[in-house]
Amino acid sequence: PPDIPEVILKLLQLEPDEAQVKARILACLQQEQGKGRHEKLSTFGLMCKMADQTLFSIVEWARSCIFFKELEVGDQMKLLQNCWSELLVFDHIYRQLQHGKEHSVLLVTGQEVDMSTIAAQPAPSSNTLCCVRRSVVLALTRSRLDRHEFVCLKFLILFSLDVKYLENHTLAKDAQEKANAALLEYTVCHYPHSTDKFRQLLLWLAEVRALSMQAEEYLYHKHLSGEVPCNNLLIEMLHAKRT
Amino acid sequence: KKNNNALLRYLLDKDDTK
Repeated sequence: PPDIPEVILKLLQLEPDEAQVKARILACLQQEQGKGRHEKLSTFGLMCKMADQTLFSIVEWARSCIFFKELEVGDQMKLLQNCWSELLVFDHIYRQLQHGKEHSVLLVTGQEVDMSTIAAQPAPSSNTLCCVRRSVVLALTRSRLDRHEFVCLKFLILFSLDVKYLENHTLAKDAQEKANAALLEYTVCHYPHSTDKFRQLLLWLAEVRALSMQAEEYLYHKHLSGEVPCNNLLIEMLHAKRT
Repeated sequence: KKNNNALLRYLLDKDDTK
């Protein structure tokens, strides 16, 4: 079998322990549920908490990531401010891809939620349902995405900011070029019968980005309505690009 | 008050404790 590009091998090694992440987030949510009646979060609030905790894991992963860890904090912040929602959505989509079901969603905690349950949430729920449905559709249309491609795309998302916005142009450009080259090499060698899989994956990634922008706007709208729990990383990231 | 993303900065800056 053809070799795996070194960049991808390194990224695979840096993948967080799923079981650990799951356990930590579950424990956090259970702590929320243990609170008194007046402090208890709504279902939507719990989902926000889940996203918030997943963000912590994402930041931890980024910190140890090749190239990223060489950057100054200023540049690291810019990269994460640019891509945090896309990373969250991408993580969610990949999970649905593995879950492989059209009418239910698998959460980071391992819980499965039926689409009908989501549809039954208090109004306005149509946007939630639309976003979730689209994420599942995106997952299903991308039925061939293996773990090597997943880690490489995740890294590309992390470094998807135009380098002109960063201090360390050289390092960021190097990261982008190496990751693109690795993905191209990998897809050409491992899926020789798939016409131009590399370009298809990048086009698909653009759709993931579009969905994440939509989800962010929706979340911001919910925040202005006072429905998103405050004082957390999620809110901070939401505000980072909006003065 | 402009958001300076203090929590993110802290998470990126902090030392790992074993």
